[in-house]
Parts: sequence; C-alpha cells; structure tokens
Amino acid sequence: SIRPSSLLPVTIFDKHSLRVLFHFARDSPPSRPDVLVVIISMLSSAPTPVINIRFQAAVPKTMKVKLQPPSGTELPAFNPILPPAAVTQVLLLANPHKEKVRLKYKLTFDLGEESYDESGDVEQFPPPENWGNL
Amino acid sequence: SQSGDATTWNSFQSSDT
Repeated sequence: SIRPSSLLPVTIFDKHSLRVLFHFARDSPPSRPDVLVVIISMLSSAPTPVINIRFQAAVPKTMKVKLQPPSGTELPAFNPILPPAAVTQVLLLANPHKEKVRLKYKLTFDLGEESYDESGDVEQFPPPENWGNL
Repeated sequence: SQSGDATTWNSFQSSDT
C-alpha cells in the first residue's frame, strides 16, 4: 500500500484535453531508500473517450526506472456531473548516486480520429536526500 | 560548461503488459 506525501503533484503534461500528474509517495520501498515511488495520474476533460493510452519513461544511465502496469488504457468522455475518472500507474525510480533526476517521457493516445505522440522532460523531483521521508 | 547534453540515457521503459 502506498501512502501519498504532502508534496504538491507536478503537472507534467496538459494538452489535447489530457492531463498527467506526478504525485510522490511518502515512503521508499522497504530497504531501498534510493528508490522514489511516483504515482502517475492521467485525467481527461475530452468530450469523447481517450483510448490506447501508453506512458513510457527513460532516465540517465546512472538511474533506473520501472513502470508497473497501468490501471487501464482508456478514459471515458468527461462528464461534469460524474466523479472524474483516472488512469493510475506507479513508477519506481532508482537513483543510487543521489543525482539530480531527469526523466524523459513518451505519451501516446488516441482521441477521436486523432493519434497523439507526445514527449517531454521532467526535472521537478524532490531532492534525493529526502526520498523515503517525504 | 553546458555545451549540449552529455547525459547518456537508458532506453524507454513501459510496463510489461
């Protein structure tokens, strides 16, 4: 079970009616203080479903990233009178040398007739010294 | 000395599904 930290989430993507947030867990996995647990949330405000959502990540050679399976690959059309839906995916980031983290992502999804292939960088991570106690 | 990106990167990872 993952306990969220009180840190504000970081919006890493917000285009084409899809928003992706990184939220940082309070704890590291047992006996792995070099690992940051990131909870990824993907939310849609599009009037039609978003399908085939796929998130990929890469980090420098001195680090390692692992993605757990997502909770789904689709989001329903946004409905303002229903609670929002989200796809959730857990990302584990190992940083044994406590370096400043840089992460590159690729995000692909289909919305209506359009296929999107997006990419970007994330550098807004908590200081590695504090991982495990956020 | 920020002359370009000297970082070497791992390949992109996705989940095993």
